This record gives sequence, structure tokens and C-alpha cells, in this order.
Amino acid sequence: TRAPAPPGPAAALLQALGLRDGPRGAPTLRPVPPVMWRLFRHRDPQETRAGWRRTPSGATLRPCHVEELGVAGNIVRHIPDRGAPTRIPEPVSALGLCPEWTVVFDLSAVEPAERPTLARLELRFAEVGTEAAAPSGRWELSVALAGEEAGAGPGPVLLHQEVPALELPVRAELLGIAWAPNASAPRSLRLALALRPPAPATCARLAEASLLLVTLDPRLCHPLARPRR
Amino acid sequence: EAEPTSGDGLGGVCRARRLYVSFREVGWHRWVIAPRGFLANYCQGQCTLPAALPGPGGPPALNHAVLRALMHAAAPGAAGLPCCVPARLSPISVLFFDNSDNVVLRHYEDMVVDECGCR
Repeated sequence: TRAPAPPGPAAALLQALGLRDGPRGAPTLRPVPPVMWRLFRHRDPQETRAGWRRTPSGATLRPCHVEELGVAGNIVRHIPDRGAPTRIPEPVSALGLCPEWTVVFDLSAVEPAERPTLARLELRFAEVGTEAAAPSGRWELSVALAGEEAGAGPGPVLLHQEVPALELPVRAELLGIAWAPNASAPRSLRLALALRPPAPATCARLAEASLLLVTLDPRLCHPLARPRR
Repeated sequence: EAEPTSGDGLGGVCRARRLYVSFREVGWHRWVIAPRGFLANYCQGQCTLPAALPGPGGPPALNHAVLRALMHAAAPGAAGLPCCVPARLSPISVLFFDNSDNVVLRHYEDMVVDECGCR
């Protein structure tokens, strides 16, 4: 039998970069989230090379550690919501309820060997046009696992969180909550979100949902070699 | 894009040589956001004496490598020369779109050769 053809340069580079598959055509270009630019520049070789593994603030960079997020890891993914149709419960106006949302994150790119070290849900809301001034008081966010079938009711509530103001992004830590701690990431994550207003008949709109996932791939993160005596 | 090897084909003294990896060259420039490429560099050169001895500020030579260079000087057929290999490496980080349209930042240890040494 013929030996498999030796990998071409692109396949060899893919292998060296620990990537399962190469690019399939051009990606759907979307704006690069500022947090990802910040994390990249924090580790940019030009900056770290100058101080040789020092961050711009002079702190020594530890390998396989994401300084800015304070967790171990060598892979950071910004995962956009795949978007499931907003579920509006029974006639909103009659019951004074606000819409709920189902967000879906595709985690199939995460290898089973990778160990999640941070899973941060990031939400941006916008006020739905209301004549009255924005209500004072706190909103309350609840996050639950959403059923697999469209229209299935939400599963167990994972967390409740106060939202002081809609202008600021809302962040919720899901590690150890959305799936068992130390477990591999699931293939996909469906969440049911509800935002209770401080005053009736005032609702908000979910403008954007994303998941910031940091993982540590032990195959690429060898412990620091002991300094040679 | 690599620095040409010097005339005698043996590469002169063991040292780091320039090697620039351009993602455009492998057709990845549409999904690698940053950097456009990186200086990976490579090691090449002879580890005969005195190159096998530590240069000023260079990486410390290994006693074994010096011994082998000595042996090679005394009896060239006895044992080969020490090898010119990376002695100090740096990491790089790559920001790219993956096939699920996620924006990914991956950190890779040992991707850039900073110094070479005889081992």
C-alpha cells in the first residue's frame, strides 16, 4: 500500500499549530471584538519580545496563562450567538411580561482534550422604545439551560444576576455552572435568558450575546522547563 | 523567506538565521487576523572549535558538546560534530477566524528561535 503522501507545507503548518482542519474558503468576516484585540496585543511578540515575555506593564508573562483574565489557558475563543428566534410568551402586553431569549453557542471547535478555564457570557441589551423615561431601579437577569427542541420550556435556572444599568455589558461566569467543573466543553450550549424589568411594561431588547471561552490544551502547554543549573 | 546560507554551504559559525513565515504564502491571510507573519528564524552553522565554545553573552555551551568538538578535532572520523540547535525560544500568539466563525486567540510556545547553541 502506498505510504500516505507527506503533508504539504500548509498541512505541516496546520499540524504544528495544532489545528484540526485548515480554512474552508473565506470566513464570514465580522468585526474583531475589542477584548480579543486587547488580549492579542497583550501577548504580541513585538511587545513581549522587547521585554522578552514581559507585558507592556512590565509583568512577566507566564506561558499558557491569560494575564488579563487571570486564568490559565493558551486558547481564547470569542463565540457569537447562533441566534434562536426570540420566544415571546403569551400576549406580552396583557400579562406585562417581557420577551425571553434563547441563545445558542456552537462549541464544536473545542477539542475534548482542552480543559475550559473560563466561560464568560457577555450580553448587551438595549431599551425598547418607551415613552416614559428609563425606569430607575435594577433589572434582574436569569439564565437557564434551554431545551434542545425549539419551543421546549427552559431547563433548570443556572443563575440570577442583578443588572444595575442596561447601558453596560452584562457578564455572567458560567464555568462549573453551565456544565460540570473539570468536564470537557459540550458540543453546543443553549441558554434561555429572561430579563425582569424594575417596573412593569418596560422591556429591553437583547442586542448581542457572545461567549468568551478560555481553554488550556495540555498537549501544547508543557510545564515551565526547570531553569538549567 | 530565509536568509541565504553563506558560501561554503556549511553555513559558517552556528548562529540564528532569519526565517520569516508569511501566512499569505500559505494562503491563510484571509482568516489569520494578526500577525501577518512572524520571524521564526532557524539555526545553522558549524560546531567545530572554537564555535562550540560559548561566545560573549551567547548561550552556555554544553560540556558534552565541547568534548565532542575536541574529539572531532583530534580524530575527525571518531564522532560527528555537535549540532547547531535552538538554545532559547519565544512564543507567539495568533488571532484568527476558525471554521465556526469564532474569533480565536491561540498562544504557541517555542515558535521563534532567539538563540542557537551547539548541543
